[in-house]
Amino acid sequence: EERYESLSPSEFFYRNREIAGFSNPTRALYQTVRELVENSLDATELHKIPPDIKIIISIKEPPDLVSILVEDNGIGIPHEEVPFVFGRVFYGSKYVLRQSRGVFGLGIKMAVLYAQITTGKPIWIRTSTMNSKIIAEYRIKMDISRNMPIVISANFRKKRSKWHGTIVKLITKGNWTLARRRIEDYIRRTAMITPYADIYFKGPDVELIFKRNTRKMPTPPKVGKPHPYGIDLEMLRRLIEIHNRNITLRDFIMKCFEGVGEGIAHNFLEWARLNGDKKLKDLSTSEIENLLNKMKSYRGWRRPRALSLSPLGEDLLRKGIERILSPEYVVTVTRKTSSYSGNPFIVEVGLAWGGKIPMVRSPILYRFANKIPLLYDEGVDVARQVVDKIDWSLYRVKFPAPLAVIVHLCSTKVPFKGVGKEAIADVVEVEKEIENAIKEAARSLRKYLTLIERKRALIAK
Amino acid sequence: EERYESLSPSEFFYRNREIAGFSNPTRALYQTVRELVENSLDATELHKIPPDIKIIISIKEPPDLVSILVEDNGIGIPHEEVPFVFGRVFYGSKYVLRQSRGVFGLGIKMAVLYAQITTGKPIWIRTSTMNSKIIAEYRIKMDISRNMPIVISANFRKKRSKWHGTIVKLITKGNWTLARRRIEDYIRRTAMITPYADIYFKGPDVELIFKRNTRKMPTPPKVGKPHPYGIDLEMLRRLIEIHNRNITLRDFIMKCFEGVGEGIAHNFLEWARLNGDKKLKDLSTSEIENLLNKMKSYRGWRRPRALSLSPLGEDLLRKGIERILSPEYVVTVTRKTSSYSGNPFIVEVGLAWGGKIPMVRSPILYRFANKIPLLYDEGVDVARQVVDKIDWSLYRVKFPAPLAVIVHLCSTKVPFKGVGKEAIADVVEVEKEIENAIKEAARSLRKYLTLIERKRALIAK
Ligand SMILES: Nc1ncnc2c1ncn2[C@@H]1O[C@H](COP(=O)(O)OP(=O)(O)OP(=O)(O)O)[C@@H](O)[C@H]1O
Ligand SMILES: Nc1ncnc2c1ncn2[C@@H]1O[C@H](COP(=O)(O)OP(=O)(O)OP(=O)(O)O)[C@@H](O)[C@H]1O
Ligand SMILES: [Mg+2]
Ligand SMILES: [Mg+2]
Repeated sequence: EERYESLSPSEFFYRNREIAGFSNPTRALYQTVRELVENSLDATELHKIPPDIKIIISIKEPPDLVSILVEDNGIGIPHEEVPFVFGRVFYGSKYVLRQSRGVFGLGIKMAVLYAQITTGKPIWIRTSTMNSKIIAEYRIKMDISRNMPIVISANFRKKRSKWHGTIVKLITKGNWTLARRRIEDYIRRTAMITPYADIYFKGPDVELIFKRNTRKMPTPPKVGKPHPYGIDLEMLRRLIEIHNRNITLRDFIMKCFEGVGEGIAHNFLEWARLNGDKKLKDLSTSEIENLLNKMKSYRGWRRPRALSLSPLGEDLLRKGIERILSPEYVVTVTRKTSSYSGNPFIVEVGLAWGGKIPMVRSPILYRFANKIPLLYDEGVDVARQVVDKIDWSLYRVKFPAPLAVIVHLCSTKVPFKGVGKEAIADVVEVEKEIENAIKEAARSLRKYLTLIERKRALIAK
Repeated sequence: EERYESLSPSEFFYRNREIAGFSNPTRALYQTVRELVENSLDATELHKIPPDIKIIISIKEPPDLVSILVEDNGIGIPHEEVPFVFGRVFYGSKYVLRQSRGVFGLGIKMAVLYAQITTGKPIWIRTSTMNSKIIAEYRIKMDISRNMPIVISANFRKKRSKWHGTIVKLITKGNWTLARRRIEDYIRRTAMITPYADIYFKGPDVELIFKRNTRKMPTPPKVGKPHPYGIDLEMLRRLIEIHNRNITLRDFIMKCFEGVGEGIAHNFLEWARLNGDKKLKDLSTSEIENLLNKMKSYRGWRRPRALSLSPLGEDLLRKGIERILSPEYVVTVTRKTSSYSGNPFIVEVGLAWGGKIPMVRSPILYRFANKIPLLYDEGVDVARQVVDKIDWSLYRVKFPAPLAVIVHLCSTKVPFKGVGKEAIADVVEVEKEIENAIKEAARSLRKYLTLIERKRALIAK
């Protein structure tokens, strides 16, 4: 009667591709640009390479056959990794505790899949890593039912230059006419949040050139360890399993968890009434469960630190806002590290006033998460909810007013509402930090507005 | 430098469980109830069994160890299928073109996973299919890194009665105090949309009993075929591959696609200038691409039919609304079958006025998709956007007013915004149909409101 089946991950996302942002040719074109650009920015910035990103969109065949090419000067992809990177869903290098744009190991595969099912064409890649002596060139499709790559062609040639980086080209069904505004908006906002990047975009009758206005870059994040508040039984069980079973409990918690030094380890073990000298291999299942409960309820752990994060900083954020919005006044605030459920995060906010910013009835909101511009689903984003609850009159802002709010959330785990990365869920700690950051910036804005009101009053006399 | 890894589907959803609705103990408890109840209602209703659903929640150990049990009189699960059904992500019987609550093959696995990582405990199942001579009892956990079940225990005994159905019990971390309102709300709305179901809910200091107020049930949906507007190259390639390669092109399109009879097949082949007698095995890749493009651009296909759908119908929808909202007046509208991208859908709307409905400043919205109550993310749901754009004054509704709007979308593919099934995306055809349905119902409401105004005017004299 009922027929029971198993689906591979690629099969699942083929059937439910709208959940990843590939619902129709307009949205798919936008999402494809995003996936490629975000990969290129990670490949450069995470390795402190000043990004040079080239994006070229052309109409291959009217009305809706579109070619997209993205080139970067990043670290490249090891040639033996290329087939899985482009042809296997849930494959990537971002599965570690470190702030990056990529997190799911899915993005580029969705673009490959959509191009393949609408045009039958493979993705084309040229790439070379920094130390490699060869340049690899591949054409790849996906075996969707098995979640495996199909290598259509693979060519390798000697590298005669110092070139490193990746060029990716796709031919896909896409609606440039309907998608262009969002794509241009996305690229503009990308330039806002990465003022140290050179971005060149060429589309059908449009050319956008953003030259870096600074060579200063944020410090790349380092891979971190889990924090006691972020663990569960599965994680704890695995950490114990992969470690030298002769290790003591004390050494284990110091080695495996974020911010646990000798002093804290000692205090915790005493409070929890656990024997720190007990060997890991001697822990029973119920003792492991007890350890978990004690670790989650102990209040003396250090707050998670910012080593695995990479905020812009107030100076770079200001530069990016000035470059794109040309305001009369900008204030930026980068908050201290906070955390939710053991995941460290930092909120950065900018308020931009006047200049080229239009008069609006409520603040224009620019949302970013891990330096990704978020353009859709503003209605359910926590940032919009905070902006709407602020009483702006307390800061001498009377609408209509030329006010833009820029909110940037950095985290090892951004609480995205979906795999399409469009909106941030209303996690209480994040909401509070966004509110505090906006109010902190708004107090500076108030000083400025008070100042120019006084000047006007003086001039008026 | 970068470390490349592959994740299994269960591993992916373990790390990103908030995307499936398992973000914290409060939300996870709500989602667990949903996943179990929705499975039980599919297991009964899809097979024309009047549903008897029992839901029992108890606090196992304060403050947050909760036991959840759900029992149904459905078709049960074949005992050899139980391990994969409960222990493998992307496994199920809902991967066919037929309206059902379940679609992803993921729901129960998320509940099993969350319980396991918070308490270490397996899920317990007792089940028996209608024709089976045995009752199977299992305790199951998940091997999360491999996406395989771990059978902790399996017992089988002779069935001495005619019992059939499934009982599922989980022990999980959950916040009953914070989740209870939403859970009760969910159960109440489930009773609204399934007036033919007996639902019994027992929780810590609460008991809800909903007895069916009708034995009439909607006709179960049948598994359908894809419509030409819903296909892509991958689908077409596979359909060709699995079919007898000696079949002619004409027989192929008549056999494999929705609503293609001899006449339509003939007209299409003539319009497309294709040879209907050509054997499938003789089609080249470019001929297959050409066939796809022709099928997608041909305007003479029949509209998708309602065979694979199962709307409530105006009568049952009215009964459900009356049972739960106790209004003074109800009007219900079930629209004709429509479609988007080849996916058939039906919109049903109810307007409820007065009686126990409170005075509100904008209509209370009850959203349903495939008979699932949607409680979160109203802000980005297409139904909310339509309700807010309606000029209610044209229908003699002046706020504050005691008005509730019930919107039910039935489809073989509900355009959910995420795997958590909380909101419906703004697909143009769906938006238009919801608007038309509400306006149609609003015209009846207007007649009623006009009538009672006249009565009042008469009485006033
Ligand atoms: N331009 C590039 N340069 C270097 N490495 C790349 C590039 N594009 C992709 N990769 C590698 O391929 C992997 C898979 O990319 P993909 O976009 O599918 O997933 P992701 O970026 O890890 O996560 P997400 O799904 O969130 O985007 C990346 O993790 C990265 O290691
Ligand atoms: N109470 C039940 N009675 C009968 N079959 C059930 C029951 N619960 C689950 N199943 C079977 O197990 C399968 C998997 O259930 P699961 O909830 O994981 O996925 P689904 O319901 O198919 O889709 P979704 O992820 O959208 O809920 C179902 O497709 C169904 O065949
Ligand atoms: Mg990516
Ligand atoms: Mg289900």
